[in-house]
Amino acid sequence: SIKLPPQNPPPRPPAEMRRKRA
Amino acid sequence: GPIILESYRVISDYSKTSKYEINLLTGDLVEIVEKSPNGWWFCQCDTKRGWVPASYLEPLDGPEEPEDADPNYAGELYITTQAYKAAQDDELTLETGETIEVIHKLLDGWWVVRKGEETGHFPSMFLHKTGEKK
Repeated sequence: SIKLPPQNPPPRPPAEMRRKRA
Repeated sequence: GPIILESYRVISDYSKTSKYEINLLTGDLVEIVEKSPNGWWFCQCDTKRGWVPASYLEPLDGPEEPEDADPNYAGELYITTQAYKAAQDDELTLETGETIEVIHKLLDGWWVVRKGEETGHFPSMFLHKTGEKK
């Protein structure tokens, strides 16, 4: 069964993704 | 009929921080079971199942396709349900109970919000929509 998602904010996107978006 | 799950590719290694998450290695393929708007997605990878950050995944089909909704520069009013102190320079620090405008709901769970003259990222899980119109 699926538990509730973590109650802390997920990590920000890794550097690879940030470069791609920039 | 059978349920076809969306496949995503892992773009960066991820080490889990709680027992309901799973570890990811760059290049792993995962199938998405549930997308929570707070930026945690429930997925399965081989025999493992658990939550992973959406920001570490890209769609297997057409990674160039933007999946995020368009920004809404008019802004939607939300209220902060928890305080958050910016950890990076593109984030906003806000106290509990502040009214802000959401201008871009990103799937990774870090929405772009505006408070007065300031704009920055804020965790969507600490925001609650207000009923009022501006």
